[in-house]
Amino acid sequence: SYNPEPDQRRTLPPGWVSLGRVDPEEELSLTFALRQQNLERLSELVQAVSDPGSPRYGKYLTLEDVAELIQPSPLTLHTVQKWLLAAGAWNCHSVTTMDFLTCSLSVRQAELLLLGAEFHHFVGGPTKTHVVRSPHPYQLPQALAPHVDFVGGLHRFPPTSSVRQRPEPQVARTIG
Amino acid sequence: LHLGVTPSVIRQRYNLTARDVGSGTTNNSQACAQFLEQYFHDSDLIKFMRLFGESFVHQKSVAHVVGQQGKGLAGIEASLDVQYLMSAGANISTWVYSSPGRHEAQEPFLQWLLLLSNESSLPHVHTVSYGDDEDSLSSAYIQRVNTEFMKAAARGLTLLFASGDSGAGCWSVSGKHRFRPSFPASSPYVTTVGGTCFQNPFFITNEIVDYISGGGFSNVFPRPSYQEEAVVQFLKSSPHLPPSTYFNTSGRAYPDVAALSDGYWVVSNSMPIPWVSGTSASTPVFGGILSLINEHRILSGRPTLGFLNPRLYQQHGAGLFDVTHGCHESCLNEEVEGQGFCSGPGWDPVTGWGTPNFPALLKTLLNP
Repeated sequence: SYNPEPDQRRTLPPGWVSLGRVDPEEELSLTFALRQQNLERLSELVQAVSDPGSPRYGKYLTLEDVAELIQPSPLTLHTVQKWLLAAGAWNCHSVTTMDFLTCSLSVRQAELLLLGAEFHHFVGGPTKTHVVRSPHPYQLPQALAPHVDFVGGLHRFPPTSSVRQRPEPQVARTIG
Repeated sequence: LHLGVTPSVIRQRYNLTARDVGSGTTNNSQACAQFLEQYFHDSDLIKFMRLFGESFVHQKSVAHVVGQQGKGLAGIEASLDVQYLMSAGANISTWVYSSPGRHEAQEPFLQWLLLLSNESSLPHVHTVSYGDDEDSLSSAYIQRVNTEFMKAAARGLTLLFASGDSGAGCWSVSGKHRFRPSFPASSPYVTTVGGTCFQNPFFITNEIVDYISGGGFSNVFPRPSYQEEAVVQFLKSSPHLPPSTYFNTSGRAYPDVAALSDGYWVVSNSMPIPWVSGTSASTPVFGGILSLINEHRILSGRPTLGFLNPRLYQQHGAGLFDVTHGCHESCLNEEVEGQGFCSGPGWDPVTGWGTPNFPALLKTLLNP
C-alpha cells in the first residue's frame, strides 16, 4: 500500500479541538479524485484560448469538451468503482468530467478501506464548525496508485477568515 | 474627504461613472465563493445599497445561491464579498456560493471544485477568498487542484483569488526563516489580487501598498512563461530585494493585480461596520470591474475575458494604476526586520501590475 499524500499537514489548526472517535456506524461522505488523462493537451489548449495573439483566442471549450479530453480511462473508472463497491460504499455519484467520485461509507467501512485512517469529531474555527477528519495518515492499495490522486475529506480543515477590522487606518499605523 | 471605503469611493478612485454598470440585457454574470460556513443576508444587501448605492444602478438581490443559506448570523466576509462584487460589477447577475450544511466529512473548497466540474453554464467571473500555506498541502492535492483551474481556464472562466493577508508570510525551515507562499494564490492558472490603501486614509488620493498584501514566489510551481519578462525585470531592478535565501526566485510570482483592501464599510446583521480590511475585499472589487469589461465585450459580440494573465502580462499592465510605494510585511527578525518585498515601477510581488483604471483598462481589454 502507499500514502497518496505523505506531505499533507495533519496537525490540528489553532482553535480546533478533538471531540473523540466517531461512532463506527456513522455515515461519511468522501470524495475520490480520479487520475485524469491528456493534461499536456489541456495545458496547450489553455494557452491557445488565453493568448490574444493566438488564432484560437476566446474560442473556449465547453464542459463536455473538457470532459471528453481529460476524463479518466475506462480502466481507472472500472478499477476504482470495483474497489469502492467491494468495500460497501453506496450512493456514489460522479461529475460531468467523471474525474471525481463522491461516495457514502460508514466509518467502519472507511477505516477498513483507507488503511490507517481513524476518524474523529472536531470543532473549531470562527463559527464553531463541526467536522470529521482523520489525524492519522491513510494508505491505499498499491494497485490504485495509477488511478487515484487523493481522497478528500480526511485531513484538510475548513479555512478561517482573514478579513479583520483594523480600528485605525493603516497609514496612521505606518506613521506610528 | 471620506471616512472609509464605500462603493462611491471605489467608483471614484477607479473612474467608474454612473453609466458604468451592467446593461441588464446580456447573459453576463459573476460569482463570489467563500468557504467559511458564513451566511449573507439579502436584507443586509438592501440596507447596504440604500446607504451606499443610490448613485448607480444596481441589482437589489443575488440572482442565485448555491449551497444552503442558513438562518444564522450573517458573516462579515460573506457580506463583504456580495456587497462589493455587486457594487463594482453593478447591475450584473450575481451568484453566491457558500457551503453551509455540507456533510461534516467534506472539504468545502473541494465541493466548489466539483461544482465547477458539474455545471455547464457558470458565471464568467468567480472571486474566491480562500488560501492555505503551500507547505501545509500535499503535492498530490495542490497539483490536482491546479489542474481543476486549467479546466476552468480552458472553458473561459476567470478565477480571481485573494493573495492573502500575511504579506510575504514567514516560517522556519530547519532553523532558518523563509517567506511562506500561499495556495491557490500561487497557481499559474488563476489571477491573484493583492491589496492597497490610500496614501492619506481620508482622501481619495494615489494608492500605496497595504502592508498585509499577500505576495511572493511559489515553492511548488515554476514561473510560467507569460510572466518571465516582468518578473526578471523586477528581480533585476528592485532596490529592496530580500535575501535570496528567503524565497524561490524561479517560482510562479504573485499577485498579478491589486485593489483597495483597507477600511471598508460593510453591512452585516443590519449593522454598518467600518474599517473592514483584507484582500477578501480587493478581490470582489477587481472581479466586478472585469465583469463590467465582459459586459462591453459581450455587447460587442466578443468572447468574455477568460484566463486573464497571458493577456495582462503581454500588455504590461496597461490600464492599471501602477503602485510604486510601500512594502508588505514578513519575518520579524534582524535580517529583514519585518519587511518582505517592496512595490516598484511595473510588476512587483506586492501589488502585481497595479489597480484598475476602468476607462483605460476597458480600452486595452475590449479588442480583440
